[in-house]
Amino acid sequence: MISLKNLTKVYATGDVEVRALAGVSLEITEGEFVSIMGPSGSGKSTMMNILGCLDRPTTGEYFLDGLNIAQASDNQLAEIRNQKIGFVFQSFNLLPRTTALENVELPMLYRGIGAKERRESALRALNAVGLGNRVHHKPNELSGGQQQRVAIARALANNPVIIMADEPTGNLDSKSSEEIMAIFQQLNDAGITVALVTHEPDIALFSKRIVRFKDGQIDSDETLAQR
Amino acid sequence: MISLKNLTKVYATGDVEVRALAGVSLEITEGEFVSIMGPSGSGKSTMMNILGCLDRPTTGEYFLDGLNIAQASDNQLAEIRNQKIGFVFQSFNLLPRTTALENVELPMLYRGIGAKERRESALRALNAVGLGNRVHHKPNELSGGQQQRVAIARALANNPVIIMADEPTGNLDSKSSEEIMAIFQQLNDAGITVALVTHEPDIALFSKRIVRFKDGQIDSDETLAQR
Ligand SMILES: Nc1ncnc2c1ncn2[C@@H]1O[C@H](COP(=O)(O)OP(=O)(O)OP(=O)(O)O)[C@@H](O)[C@H]1O
Ligand SMILES: Nc1ncnc2c1ncn2[C@@H]1O[C@H](COP(=O)(O)OP(=O)(O)OP(=O)(O)O)[C@@H](O)[C@H]1O
Ligand SMILES: [Mg+2]
Ligand SMILES: [Mg+2]
Repeated sequence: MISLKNLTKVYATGDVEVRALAGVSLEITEGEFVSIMGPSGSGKSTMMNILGCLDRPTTGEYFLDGLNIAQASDNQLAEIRNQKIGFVFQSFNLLPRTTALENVELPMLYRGIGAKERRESALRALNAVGLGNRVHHKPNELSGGQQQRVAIARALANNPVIIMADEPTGNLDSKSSEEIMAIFQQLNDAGITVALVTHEPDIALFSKRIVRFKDGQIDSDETLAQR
Repeated sequence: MISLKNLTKVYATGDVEVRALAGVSLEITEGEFVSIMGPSGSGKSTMMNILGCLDRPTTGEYFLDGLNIAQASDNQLAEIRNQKIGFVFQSFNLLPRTTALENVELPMLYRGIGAKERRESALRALNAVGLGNRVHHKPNELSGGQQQRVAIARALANNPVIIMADEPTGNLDSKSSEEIMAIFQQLNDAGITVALVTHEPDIALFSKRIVRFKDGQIDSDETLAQR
């Protein structure tokens, strides 16, 4: 369902070129649970942003369910982002002046889902990540790990078919991390595709395949013994 | 050198009260290396912000080197923040429109250190955290882990006597994390006091004492076998 072919991403900062991705090819089939690991700066978020239709590669191709993303209209891309993909950003990207509840409802609002259903979905997602008693707090009234969990709830509440999570447990203690990973596993068991970036080996063990990055390329790709 | 007595921090959000700290007492002597652990939302950052003179408790007392912080003037507090303490924020707090180099130089600028010395110190700190080839990048031109390392370099470049780091390796792979912890250990061996919040047990093992939070209070306080 996801097919990346020879992606490159080159940034020109001043007169220096940074090759954030230097030829990445990857296939992810429907229902897979893939972890993406690799050193800081090796290109993981850059690839995730392209996968999430938030950025375009410099060269190379991205096919999502047969659609060539490079040729998709802005409307088609917006529809994919709003309806197909639940994206958890490495730096959360919450709206600072709105509450946890409103932040979680936002993707559903864009999708045209009615107020009552949005509210129920958002409360369910916030409860699932342990934030039932923080729903009216704004981001600056929440701890780092709580903000991270709001970002996770926002990705889940919209019932996406693909979850893309960029270091979703970076600010969480082990118990909260395990609760989040249990949610991802349940969703994956129900057929949802999960791609998650992590730098913690214990977290990667919840997935079924580990793709490792190095210097903007894929260095290894290994299927884990079935859990 | 650091003495916290019965600290509380209470937030009123709407008509609900949140007791972020519910009576915290703690002593940290000069040259110690303490890890602070505990579940997400248990009060660790709240205490760190009070320790770093960035916030005040609701009740309780904080003595730093004999000075009662509650009675210190704003000038005295600014001097402590700029000259004594190197603080690494959980969410980095980098200035978005300035380069990594300028971000790292900023505390030294406030301290009145000359341009040449600031530049040399900043470059040395950025090299030490592996960012020698990213010094002119702005934060949005850096990966999450690179931004985190700029925040660490900024805390170190000013030669503080106390380092307070709030989850400094949350976005780093194991190799980068070990490099950062080796730096903290070297500084501690040279006499610098280190207090760091982490949720990773492997990181806590680089320290000499682990203080665990639970629901706004200290739950346990254990000295590790000497490394
Ligand atoms: N301005 C605020 N108003 C209301 N509640 C707040 C405010 N700031 C923090 N809190 C609450 O205080 C509690 C402690 O927050 P703190 O940031 O200290 O937690 P933490 O231990 O650092 O968590 P994490 O590991 O997730 O970073 C949290 O439950 C949080 O929701
Ligand atoms: N706008 C930009 N201009 C220049 N270089 C950039 C830009 N954005 C990212 N980079 C560089 O691209 C490289 C890859 O960044 P990316 O964010 O994908 O890394 P990452 O693997 O997610 O790292 P981390 O684990 O630290 O989050 C980094 O070396 C970074 O400095
Ligand atoms: Mg990243
Ligand atoms: Mg915190």
